[in-house]
Amino acid sequence: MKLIIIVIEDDDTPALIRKLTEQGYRSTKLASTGGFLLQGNTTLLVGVEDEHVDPVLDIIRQTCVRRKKLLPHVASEIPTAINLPVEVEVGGAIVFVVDVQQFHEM
Amino acid sequence: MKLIIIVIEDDDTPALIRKLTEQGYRSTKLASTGGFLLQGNTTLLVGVEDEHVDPVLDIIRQTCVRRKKLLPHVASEIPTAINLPVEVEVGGAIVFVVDVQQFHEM
Amino acid sequence: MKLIIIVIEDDDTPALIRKLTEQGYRSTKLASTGGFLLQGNTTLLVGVEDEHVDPVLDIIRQTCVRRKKLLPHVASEIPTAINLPVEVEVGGAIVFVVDVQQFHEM
Ligand SMILES: Nc1ncnc2c1ncn2[C@@H]1O[C@@H]2COP(=O)(O)O[C@H]3[C@@H](O)[C@H](n4cnc5c(N)ncnc54)O[C@@H]3COP(=O)(O)O[C@H]2[C@H]1O
Ligand SMILES: Nc1ncnc2c1ncn2[C@@H]1O[C@@H]2COP(=O)(O)O[C@H]3[C@@H](O)[C@H](n4cnc5c(N)ncnc54)O[C@@H]3COP(=O)(O)O[C@H]2[C@H]1O
Ligand SMILES: Nc1ncnc2c1ncn2[C@@H]1O[C@@H]2COP(=O)(O)O[C@H]3[C@@H](O)[C@H](n4cnc5c(N)ncnc54)O[C@@H]3COP(=O)(O)O[C@H]2[C@H]1O
Repeated sequence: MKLIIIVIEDDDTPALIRKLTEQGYRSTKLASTGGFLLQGNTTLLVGVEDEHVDPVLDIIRQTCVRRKKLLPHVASEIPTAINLPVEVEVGGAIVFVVDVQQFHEM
Repeated sequence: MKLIIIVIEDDDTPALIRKLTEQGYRSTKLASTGGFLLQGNTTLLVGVEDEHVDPVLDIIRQTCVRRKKLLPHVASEIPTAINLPVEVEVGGAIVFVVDVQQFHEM
Repeated sequence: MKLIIIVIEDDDTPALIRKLTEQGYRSTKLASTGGFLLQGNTTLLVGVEDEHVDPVLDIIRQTCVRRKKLLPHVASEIPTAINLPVEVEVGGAIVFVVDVQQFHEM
């Protein structure tokens, strides 16, 4: 058994939990905060049998992968003739896989 | 040393913490949410010497075991002559025991 | 790779996160509650390469060490001639170092 500890953005959390649940994987969500940006994010605990670690990593990779997103131009003080959209990076996941010595469902 | 990670219902949390403290076991409580029901629950961290894992598991088993509870009949739209109480399942605990390489009290 | 799980007082948290970030260490903060005093505290997750465990423990030891603090005398019901300051213990850190089988930045 392994415990997978996943830190993801709040926006990606509902989709990841839904995909995990559809595949029969159980999870527990903890509200957390990033140490650098000091912004809210999500820490997810997913306990799985060893042979399910790779399929879960695949689900995370598909749902939370880092990607560029075009945001409508954020109005600045200086009126500019061309309001080009702004490209920002979103998503991403930090994943720790930890060994579980004992697992009990009481 | 082991770190015991326990996911339990909010209602069982005060009793479990009290029982653990009475036996001299220390704990840290984290507010969490279940991935399936999306309802609040509790994740408890309990760090213990290896020989105390089994006694702690016994305390969890006694305090949080799954049980049936009779709830007064929840009034439904259709008035029924017989207001039988409704039986629901409560309690339960999901427990991960993880090995601790180093423990420090600074 | 190791995951360092640190329980500290809320007051010491900003200084510890700042010191860790300055040294290039990343962290995730979880709001928690102590099982004995039932007061809010902080649980910090810090994932580091094995050779960085000791330097991180040093940073914790310097930032969160238990220390005596003089608090201005808390006015009591009985007016006393001498308002001596009260000495209380603050700080301290409880640290669990756990082995990480796999680490992924997606
Ligand atoms: N080794 C580790 N141990 C424990 N938790 C970890 C961790 N690595 C990452 N995290 C967690 O994952 C969040 C996202 O990290 P990511 O590397 O994708 O995205 C990071 C990274 O791209 C950047 N960043 C973080 N620290 C940085 C630094 N010292 N210098 C430059 N950029 C940094 O800022 C983003 C947000 O960081 P933030 O700390 O707010 O939020 C982090 C933190 O909560
Ligand atoms: N895919 C599914 N299909 C049918 N029924 C499902 C289901 N997923 C969960 N359930 C049922 O719903 C209860 C609440 O699940 P929830 O995910 O909200 O709340 C869970 C979750 O927060 C945590 N948990 C359970 N297994 C976990 C695991 N392997 N990894 C991480 N957290 C787990 O413990 C809480 C209680 O779990 P417990 O098993 O006692 O009770 C579960 C289980 O009886
Ligand atoms: N049964 C008892 N009898 C007498 N005094 C007691 C006691 N339990 C705790 N204390 C004292 O109260 C302080 C706060 O404990 P609390 O459980 O609220 O807050 C704790 C708890 O959240 C966490 N913690 C400590 N040991 C732990 C363990 N083995 N497992 C999980 N969490 C632990 O670290 C916080 C600070 O612990 P720290 O040892 O520095 O400081 C402890 C300790 O000095």
